[in-house]
Amino acid sequence: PASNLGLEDIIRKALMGNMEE
Amino acid sequence: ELSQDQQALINYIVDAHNKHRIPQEMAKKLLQEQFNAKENFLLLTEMATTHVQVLVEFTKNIPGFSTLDHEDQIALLKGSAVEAMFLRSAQVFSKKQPNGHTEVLEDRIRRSGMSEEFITPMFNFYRSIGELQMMQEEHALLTAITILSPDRPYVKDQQAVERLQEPLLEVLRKICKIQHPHDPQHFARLLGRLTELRTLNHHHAEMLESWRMS
Repeated sequence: PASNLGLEDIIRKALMGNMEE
Repeated sequence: ELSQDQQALINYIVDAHNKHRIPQEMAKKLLQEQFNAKENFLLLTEMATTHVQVLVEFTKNIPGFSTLDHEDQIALLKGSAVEAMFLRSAQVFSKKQPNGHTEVLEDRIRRSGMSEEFITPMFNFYRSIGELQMMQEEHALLTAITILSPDRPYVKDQQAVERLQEPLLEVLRKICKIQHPHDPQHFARLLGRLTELRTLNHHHAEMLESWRMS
């Protein structure tokens, strides 16, 4: 789940526009 | 007076700030369902994740942000995510809520396993923001200004960040004069809240660790 990702991972994914992953 | 460009900048940032927020279905969960401590923890964690995602979407709309070095973009977001989250929560807490909602929210936070030594300064911060009676323009601009702090760790091109932050500071200064003509210190008070936010941010990491343990 997304809650297991670190802050930086969430930011990188969101910056790339992959919010749904 | 605000120039046309400055007014357009404000409208643009306020629109983005209103558009990119935690989805209402998720916010509703906080009020409607009863959870045990573990579920409470998971819900708040899920909300924090969503918060970061919407924060990034908002940030992409700040004029010039996408022109910054990619790793600097990440450093700015990493350095400010917690502060932006507290600002957003403060905005929620300072709005007039339907009867009982504020109490439910506060109760949920208090029963989430966070230690009292952290909860007290957090609610003090919410109260101090509430006292400023900020307009939505001020909330949106202050959030953008927080994100564009050139002194975050690992930012390489600090000058490029400063060049984006300065016009926002100038616009906020003008807005404070226009909207709070009887409080010449209003702008300085807002900047003071940013210092308070830094302190919360500083304690956040250790708080999170103790929360996880408990």
